[in-house]
Amino acid sequence: TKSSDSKDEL
Amino acid sequence: MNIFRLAGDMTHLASVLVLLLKIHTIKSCAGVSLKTQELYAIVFATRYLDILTSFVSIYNTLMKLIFLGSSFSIVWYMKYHKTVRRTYDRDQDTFRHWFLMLPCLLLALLIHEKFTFFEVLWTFSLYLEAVAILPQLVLLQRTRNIDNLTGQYIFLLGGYRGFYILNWIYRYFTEPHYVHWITWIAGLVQTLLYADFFYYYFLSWKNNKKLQLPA
Repeated sequence: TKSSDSKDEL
Repeated sequence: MNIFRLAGDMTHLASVLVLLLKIHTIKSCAGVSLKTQELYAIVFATRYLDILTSFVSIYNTLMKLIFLGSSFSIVWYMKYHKTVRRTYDRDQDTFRHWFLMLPCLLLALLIHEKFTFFEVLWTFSLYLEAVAILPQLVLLQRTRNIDNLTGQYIFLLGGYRGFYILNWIYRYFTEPHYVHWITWIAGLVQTLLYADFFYYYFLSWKNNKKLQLPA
């Protein structure tokens, strides 16, 4: 799981 | 984007706007912890470092700007506005919030998803957000009762993280590989911290009397 995708949340 | 996350973001937005409105309108910050507001400004500053480098959506960037702007405005009002700053009871708001930041920083250096500057600071902001409300809750215990705007502020702030937990559950079941233990555990701890406040808030609402927190 790329950790960058979790950055779509505020 | 799902309804839980949108509800969470709107509740979070409402919490900061309620507080900013209160301070701007009545020119008073009585009952508000400056320490908590400073921690939130640091949370947003370290959470949104990537605001210039990574673009997710207009909504995402706009909300980041609003959260950054409102949290720093609240700190500015409480520290520098000639009228508001006089209503800040500094001798009650004595939580040593630097003692919160250091463990969060150490924990972020130990437990993170990637060991990069941005990722460690982002993880730090998650841990810090979980405990940022503590100075405010301690201040409420000291001042014994709270005016309803501060109560609403905390209620909305707790609600936002509650909605986010629903959002994480929803995304876990609808998006394969959506697993972020660090975010989930930090968010859960944060919501649990509000749980007892919610309990007393509900009691005061049910008995229709002023919110009295136990000593």
